[in-house]
Amino acid sequence: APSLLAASPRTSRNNYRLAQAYLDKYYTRKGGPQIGEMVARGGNSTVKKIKELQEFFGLRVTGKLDQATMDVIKRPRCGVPDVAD
Amino acid sequence: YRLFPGEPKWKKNTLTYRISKYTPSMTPAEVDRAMEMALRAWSSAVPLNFVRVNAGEADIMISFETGDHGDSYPFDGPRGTLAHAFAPGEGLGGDTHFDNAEKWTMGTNGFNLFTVAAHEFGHALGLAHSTDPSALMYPTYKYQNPYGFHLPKDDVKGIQALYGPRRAFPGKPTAPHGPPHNPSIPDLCDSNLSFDAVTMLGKELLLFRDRIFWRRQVHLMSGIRPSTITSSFPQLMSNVDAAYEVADRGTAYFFKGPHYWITRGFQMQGPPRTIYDFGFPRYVQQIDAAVYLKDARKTLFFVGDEYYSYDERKRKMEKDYPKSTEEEFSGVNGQIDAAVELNGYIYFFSGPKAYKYDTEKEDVVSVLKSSSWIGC
Repeated sequence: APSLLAASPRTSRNNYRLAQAYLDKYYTRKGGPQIGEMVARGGNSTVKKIKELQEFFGLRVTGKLDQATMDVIKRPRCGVPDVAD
Repeated sequence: YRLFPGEPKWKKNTLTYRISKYTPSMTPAEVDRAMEMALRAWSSAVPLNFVRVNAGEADIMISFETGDHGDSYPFDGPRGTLAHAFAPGEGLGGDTHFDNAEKWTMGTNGFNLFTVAAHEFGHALGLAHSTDPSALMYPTYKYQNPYGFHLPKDDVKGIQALYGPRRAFPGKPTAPHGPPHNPSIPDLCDSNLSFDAVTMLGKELLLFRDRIFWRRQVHLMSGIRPSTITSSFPQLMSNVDAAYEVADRGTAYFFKGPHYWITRGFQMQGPPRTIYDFGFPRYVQQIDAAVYLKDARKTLFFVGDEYYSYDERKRKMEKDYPKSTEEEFSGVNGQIDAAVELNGYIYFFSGPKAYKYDTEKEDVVSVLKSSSWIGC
């Protein structure tokens, strides 16, 4: 899994799960890997999506779930995906 | 700003919306108000009109939903996803869903419904998410005060890329259907004067504005005097939307909101009827102008920037309407406020201008100030 900044293992797992759900919902083009499809933790598709998210929100593009990225992921938002679909 | 792939947009400019399910966290009236204000945020920037319907299928179906609600985009309980909407299109297209698990509010003690609805309607009209943090179409929630709200520049650019700008129609003000509180006799020669309705009635030409109307002979500029509408048409009171006369039948028709009255001369013939007698679709709630064409024996009804043709002989609306006014009557700019046929010409009144339209040449042959029609 992309290394999380200074987070306890439990928080790290929760954050990762939260992030994965977020990326599936907002950064997965339909016709891409189906929601049910197992995606290797930290596989390049997850890193790629994290980078897309960071680019969209104008964050530093690291491919890692750093604090700034997690802050965005935790904000209430619209349910329409950010990547066109 | 961003558009959806293929840039889906509505091909018509009057869209219906219906709120089919409400939320317990606000009164229905508050929800209605928030939705109306959110739609108006967009219609202020582009030539789109929104008409609310309370039954059947609307272009934009609005509902508060919980969890999995059948569109393969389940909601997730409090916070997280607040709402979503579908891009323009048939069926699900345009539909807008709000997560009922959220605490909705007209203020700031919860998620402000106006803010989220205005964002979602951007999707329903064809906008995707913007990467501009100051844009309404930015994906994450940021409270907007409904009162005094102005669409941010990025959103204006995006929506006008789809529908073009809303031209400032000097047309009919959407005055409330009721006597103005402090009735003011309009400055009789205000150069910006526009009319609400114009029609022949017997030998006289009647021109309506707010709660006043002028009577004049067609060929005489003298003896033009204003009267109050209530003095001759008590039921109409003020703000007549449209009027026309079928001279060979000796009857005239006066329109206000979704109602019309029939008169013989100044004599009302019974109570008001609904405009749907003419065959208008339900989403038409008011007529902007009407003109009877004597030779064709047809009446043209103008609604927004479209028009309908009614066959007075068959007493039914013609097929293949509405059509675009601008395409048919080139040279007439802006929304039509009033219209009348005289000596074979159609006179269109749009804001402070009166266009003389030659149906043979299919073109405008002269443009005058509307106020010149009452002797200014």
